Amino acid sequence: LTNFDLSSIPVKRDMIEAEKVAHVQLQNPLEHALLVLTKTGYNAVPVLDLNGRFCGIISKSDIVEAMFGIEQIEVDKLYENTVEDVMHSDVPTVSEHDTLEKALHVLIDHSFACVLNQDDEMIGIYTRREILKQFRNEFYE
Amino acid sequence: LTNFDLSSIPVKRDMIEAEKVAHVQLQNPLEHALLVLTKTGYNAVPVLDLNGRFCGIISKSDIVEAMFGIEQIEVDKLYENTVEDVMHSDVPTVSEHDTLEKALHVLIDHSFACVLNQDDEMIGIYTRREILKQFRNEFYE
Ligand SMILES: Nc1ncnc2c1ncn2[C@@H]1O[C@@H]2COP(=O)(O)O[C@H]3[C@@H](O)[C@H](n4cnc5c(N)ncnc54)O[C@@H]3COP(=O)(O)O[C@H]2[C@H]1O
Ligand SMILES: Nc1ncnc2c1ncn2[C@@H]1O[C@@H]2COP(=O)(O)O[C@H]3[C@@H](O)[C@H](n4cnc5c(N)ncnc54)O[C@@H]3COP(=O)(O)O[C@H]2[C@H]1O
Repeated sequence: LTNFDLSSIPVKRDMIEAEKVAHVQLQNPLEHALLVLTKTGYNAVPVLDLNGRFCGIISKSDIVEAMFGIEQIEVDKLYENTVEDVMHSDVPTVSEHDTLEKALHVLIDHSFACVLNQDDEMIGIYTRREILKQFRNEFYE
Repeated sequence: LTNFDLSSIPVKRDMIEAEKVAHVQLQNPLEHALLVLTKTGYNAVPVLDLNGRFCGIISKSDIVEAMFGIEQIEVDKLYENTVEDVMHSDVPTVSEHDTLEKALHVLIDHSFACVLNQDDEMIGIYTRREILKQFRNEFYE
């Protein structure tokens, strides 16, 4: 039995703070983005502009698919294209005042959600791992 | 308020059944595995042997990293190496008789878990998306 009220828990409490979030910039070449993703081990990371504002998300898949030419894999495309060319900007985000109730809905279809302040700056991310830990703590601790 | 008893819900009830699970074989060249991952859009899929037995998991990252040579990206490695060369076999799985209680613990650190029968054959996978949907249905429907 539990009376876990997700609408009373702010995402800010348990989000991964911006300083700990790996990210890339709009103008980075894809080769740099692939390096960041490979070194950090993440499949996708946020894309920010020079003011720290959220612009979208770029994934390893986006970059790998950009390498596929008509007949073969074309590595040169990694140097010719930038993050901005292949990222996705129509992704759901949560605001700094949202709660786990909103996060749960977004995380059903997305593995993480960027947390934005009123100036659209990314202040952190909320992940599936984090919300699953909250459920585990609620049910088993 | 909820009396959601995860230990009473079998993973088999909501798992993705084997026929719907994209997978690759031990002996496939990496180039085939990369194609499967790119076409299906998944970041990682199970690896089976010719008898449908679970052998491990292979991810896009494993393949991309295998392409990195000392100085540059070497596409030939995709043809020279097989799934078996780069997959991970020490991954946690759940058994066909396990419940959501066990699945929740595994899914905190892994985005999906293969469901195995007593012969080690993969009969399905249980994903974070599925368990999050169960929580949403419990709390909001
Ligand atoms: N270096 C590492 N160490 C330990 N475990 C690792 C790991 N990299 C990945 N994982 C595990 O794999 C899950 C999926 O990672 P993925 O990179 O696809 O998907 C990640 C990634 O796209 C993003 N993400 C997570 N942490 C991040 C960070 N610090 N910076 C940037 N993006 C992050 O959020 C998604 C969901 O993350 P979540 O933690 O729920 O789920 C993670 C985590 O359980
Ligand atoms: N084609 C698609 N259509 C709609 N949404 C998609 C999608 N591909 C990915 N997603 C979304 O992205 C999440 C992470 O996918 P990923 O491929 O990293 O990680 C996936 C993938 O590695 C594996 N997986 C899921 N379904 C699979 C299937 N039918 N066959 C093989 N592997 C599967 O389980 C992981 C977790 O899946 P989960 O559903 O929890 O979470 C998925 C899902 O919410």
